[in-house]
Amino acid sequence: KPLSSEDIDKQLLAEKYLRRFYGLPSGLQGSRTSSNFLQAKIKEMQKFFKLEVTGNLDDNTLAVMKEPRCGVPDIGEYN
Amino acid sequence: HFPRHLKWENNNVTFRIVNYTPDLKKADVDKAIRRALNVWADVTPLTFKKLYEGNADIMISFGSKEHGDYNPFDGPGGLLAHAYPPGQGIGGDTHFDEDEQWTKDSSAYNLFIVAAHELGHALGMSHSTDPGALMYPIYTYTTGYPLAEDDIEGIQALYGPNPNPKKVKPRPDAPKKCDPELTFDAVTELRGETIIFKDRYYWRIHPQMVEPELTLIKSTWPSIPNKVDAAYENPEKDLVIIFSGIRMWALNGYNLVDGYPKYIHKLGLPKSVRKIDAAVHIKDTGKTLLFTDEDYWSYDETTETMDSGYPRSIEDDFPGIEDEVDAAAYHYGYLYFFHEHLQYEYSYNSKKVFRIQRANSILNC
Repeated sequence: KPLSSEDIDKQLLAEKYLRRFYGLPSGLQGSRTSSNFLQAKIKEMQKFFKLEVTGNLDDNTLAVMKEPRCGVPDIGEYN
Repeated sequence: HFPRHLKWENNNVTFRIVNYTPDLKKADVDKAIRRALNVWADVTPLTFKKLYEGNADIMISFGSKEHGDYNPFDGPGGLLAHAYPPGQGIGGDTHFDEDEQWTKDSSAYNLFIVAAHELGHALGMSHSTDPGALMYPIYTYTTGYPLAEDDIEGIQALYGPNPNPKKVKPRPDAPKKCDPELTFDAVTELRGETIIFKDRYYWRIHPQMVEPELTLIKSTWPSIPNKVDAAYENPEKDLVIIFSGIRMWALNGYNLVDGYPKYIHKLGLPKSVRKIDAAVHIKDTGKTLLFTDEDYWSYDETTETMDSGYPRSIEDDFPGIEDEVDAAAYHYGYLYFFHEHLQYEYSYNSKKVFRIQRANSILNC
């Protein structure tokens, strides 16, 4: 069924955050679907912040994503 | 560190403040940047020379939205600043989001703290996963010396230690919840949540949260000291009282109540008491027990007076509990005493210890 607008907002926030700080690639990547990548990147972020690693956008994960922070990525090369 | 351990090849690094925020006086910006650089200079052989024109290694500027590096800011909140690792051109450059309100205190974003963090990047430090480290990516207001052991270890791995070290007292690493030797400073309920204070942090245990959440005290309550001695909840008044030294603060929910801090002696304690070790409110009797060294006092919340006949000995009245306690909590007829790394489950009615566990069993360890 269609996602509620709140779910879409959460998804957008998460994708933007993970793209900026965790190198989430844009669009589909070969045989893996974008949701696989998203889940893997959520897990990476949850591990970094010592949250429960579920791969899901739970409230704790979203709360951390909304915190004021430094714009430098948490992982990977910074160009 | 960043990949390839990027660092300045020369220990004499130059910086230039290209423009200033209107939020602060120019002198206050200069001071915040110099203090932030000194944080790193104190623990390394690095020196920082200010340039007033031309190209410096670290070019510092304030800008909003797209500000010339194709790495735009996002308006108020969210991204506060960013900096580039050491290198030619944009390398080392440090940008602050002008859409933020920059301050000298905790009223909005403290420029010194953000600058110290960003200049860490400009020297080659990446983000730390330690929530108490300066290089943790999320903004938290703190006072005092900002570097943790983790920050010092990181920067010294790149540049080595300062050959003429100043005496600095780094912040200890964040407490590890499953450390078998873990002790607590204070434990209290707060509207159904449990709050555990330890050093400059607190854990929040919420019934709907699987993992306890660790946060700096200062990031939630900037005016409460970094060390809490005792705390208790009075659910009838919907207040949590927090003790630190001879002062106490009150919370209503997570908000500080006006009119505090007050002196603990207002409760009726003698002036000789300088610190409360533990405090617990017994719902069934309306009394609050205050533990100080080997004794305890009983405070009547209804009459707001200290009960007569106190202090009494902890050892005499709570058989099986050692003579001092670090923290205490009360649930359904049981008192939970924390002392060193142990937790004693004590039946208030039958005056017996029923169970002894590790203190951190409360944190699911």
